[in-house]
Amino acid sequence: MEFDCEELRRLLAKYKFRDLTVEELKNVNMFYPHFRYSLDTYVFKDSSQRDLLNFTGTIPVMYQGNTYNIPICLWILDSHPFAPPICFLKPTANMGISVGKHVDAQGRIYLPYLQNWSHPKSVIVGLIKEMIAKFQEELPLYSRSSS
Amino acid sequence: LNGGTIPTAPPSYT
Repeated sequence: MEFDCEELRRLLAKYKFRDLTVEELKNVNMFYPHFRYSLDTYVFKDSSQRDLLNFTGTIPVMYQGNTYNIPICLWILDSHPFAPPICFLKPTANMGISVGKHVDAQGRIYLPYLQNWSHPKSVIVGLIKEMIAKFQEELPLYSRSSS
Repeated sequence: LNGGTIPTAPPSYT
């Protein structure tokens, strides 16, 4: 589906660095054209809320000779690209989370790339590449066998 | 829907 730049600019109206963010998302879309974008309310740990852009989709992770489509959701902060995205796994109803070094029980993703985030060297495409690499070492989701 | 890939994950091993 065609990437709608104008729609994205409208969704990102309140973002501090809208043009930078749109340019970067155009680049993400070139590598990962199946992500869906929407503006939703994110609730922070301190219960504050903010309308933020998020994109959901799957990333291809090779494991034991098979490629799995791991569902993720990335929330882009309104100070992007000067703050890292907040990243979650989005397991389907028949998937379980394998808590590990990079994933907690709520499906939140932790990566060195996020900890060391710094503009301009850190970019979403680079983040996703590291996510794929780490998930290939330690798969974060498993499929529950059907009864 | 914009034709995204279907989520999949490997089976768990007991």
